[in-house]
Amino acid sequence: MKVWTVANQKGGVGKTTTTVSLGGLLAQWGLRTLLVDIDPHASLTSYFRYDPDGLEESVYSLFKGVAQNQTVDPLSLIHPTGTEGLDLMPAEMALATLDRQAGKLDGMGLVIKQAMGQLQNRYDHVILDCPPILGVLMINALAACDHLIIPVQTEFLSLKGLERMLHTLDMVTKSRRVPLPYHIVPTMYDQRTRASIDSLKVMRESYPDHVWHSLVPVDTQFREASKAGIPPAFFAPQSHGTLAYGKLVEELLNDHETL
Amino acid sequence: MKVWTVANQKGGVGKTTTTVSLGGLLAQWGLRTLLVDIDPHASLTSYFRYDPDGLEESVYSLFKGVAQNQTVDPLSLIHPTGTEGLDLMPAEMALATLDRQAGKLDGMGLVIKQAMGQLQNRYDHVILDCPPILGVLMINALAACDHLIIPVQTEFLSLKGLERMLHTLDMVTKSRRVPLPYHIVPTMYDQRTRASIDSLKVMRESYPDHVWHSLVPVDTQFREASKAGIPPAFFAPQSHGTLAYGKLVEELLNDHETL
Ligand SMILES: Nc1ncnc2c1ncn2[C@@H]1O[C@H](COP(=O)(O)OP(=O)(O)OP(=O)(O)O)[C@@H](O)[C@H]1O
Ligand SMILES: Nc1ncnc2c1ncn2[C@@H]1O[C@H](COP(=O)(O)OP(=O)(O)OP(=O)(O)O)[C@@H](O)[C@H]1O
Ligand SMILES: [Mg+2]
Ligand SMILES: [Mg+2]
Repeated sequence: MKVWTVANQKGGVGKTTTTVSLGGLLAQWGLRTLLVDIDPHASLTSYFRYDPDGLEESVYSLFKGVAQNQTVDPLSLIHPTGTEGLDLMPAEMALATLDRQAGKLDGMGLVIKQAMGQLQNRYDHVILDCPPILGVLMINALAACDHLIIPVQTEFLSLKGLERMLHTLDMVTKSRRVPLPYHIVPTMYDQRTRASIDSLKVMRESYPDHVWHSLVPVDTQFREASKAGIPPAFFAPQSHGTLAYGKLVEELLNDHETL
Repeated sequence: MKVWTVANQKGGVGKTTTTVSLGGLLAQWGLRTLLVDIDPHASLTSYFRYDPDGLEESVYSLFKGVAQNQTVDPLSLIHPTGTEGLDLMPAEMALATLDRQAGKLDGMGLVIKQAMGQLQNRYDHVILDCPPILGVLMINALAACDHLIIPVQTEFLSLKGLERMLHTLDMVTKSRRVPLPYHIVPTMYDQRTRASIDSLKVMRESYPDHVWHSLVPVDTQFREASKAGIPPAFFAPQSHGTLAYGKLVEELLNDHETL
């Protein structure tokens, strides 16, 4: 089982879209895939029509279990998405309170890692969708994953955010024996704007060893897919955006050690 | 002096873009305007080419002052933006640590409000740009403002986020004598996508008394403006996006009690 984390402290760069796109493609290719929503804002949970205010069994139950010294079976937190071979562990609003509590509870940095360890034989791939903020939830995701995907919108403000994200990565993963492999994925590329063209160029020059050689273009089908609640791989399989994510998944599967 | 807060817990909906657009227009019309960046991710600070990792004097100094019982003059934290009549109080990275510390320090919910009180005679308008997360920083901004602007991208996931934002607003402003007036501003409207058209319709039906009657269209000039580090009002004064924000400012100034 491979655990992928999709994270970036900048908001609205396509983290949830990347998670649903990759997950849908993996399921379409017959690989058993679990999506985990660790964003208190719960976009991924809403995408599949679950109400994050009304859920009993969610990612939060894992943290509550650790705090109250009770075992929680991660399998009991898994919900269907309506797509064959694609499951969801949803978020609920209470996740937002964790950052304020974390100071009190040591060992809260490995809750997700331990839960994923118990799912080893059930899934081929797990993808973690992160909130746009550095806190105990993102730290959990970075500790739990085998590979990190950083979507970066091809525009100036997101480029500044990338420096910060990589700075965070260094800080948080210092304790790992082997550095965490990561890919920077340029998203929402719009060839009509100078800003897109120039920021992509800066990205490639600044991080030559980590930026994916291709990109995900601006594609209106992503908004349509999220309205329909269906992964882009099934909603618009031939759209430019889905085809780009298809290329990314293929390369990640073939050889996730290099680009 | 009027204090406006621009907030939404959903990431990437145009909070920083709205802040810079409104600020630039107010300055262009000769109104003395201060922009305050209270997002630890510091997009607004980066927009004007300041490095959030290297700043001595920032919004964080206000919180540090309260924690250490030292007075800090808000005027000493103000920086130029390069645009006449438009100043900036930048963010720095240390703001991200506040949520974890807030539990220890009571009265941290009014730090911004008190600082703005000391600037009453210096500015006509102050605009606060918020991070995409509910925490002590957003609570400060909601306590400090006279009027709230909630940018909402016209797409499904942001619509779900809007319910949550209004739920937060109810919780946080219960203690106010008079309810906080707010506008919901539809942004990044793309008439080519069904999702945009439908979500705008749902917004208008669900919140008839609070959604602005017009909208901000998708406009590639915003990315170009942020790359140039110049407010859209000066960078692309005739672009569709800037003209739309111009209409919004005019209405807000004429009569901010009603739409
Ligand atoms: N390649 C793309 N082309 C066009 N629109 C896109 C693309 N990728 C994502 N979007 C749209 O951009 C918006 C933001 O995307 P998304 O919610 O995935 O970002 P995010 O990084 O997860 O945001 P948050 O920081 O709130 O978690 C959504 O409306 C989505 O449909
Ligand atoms: N009307 C618009 N048309 C096209 N692009 C836009 C529009 N408004 C904002 N953008 C672009 O969308 C991206 C996100 O906008 P912005 O950074 O202002 O959102 P935000 O809500 O402040 O994000 P965060 O949650 O990270 O603070 C930026 O690249 C910006 O240039
Ligand atoms: Mg998301
Ligand atoms: Mg912003």
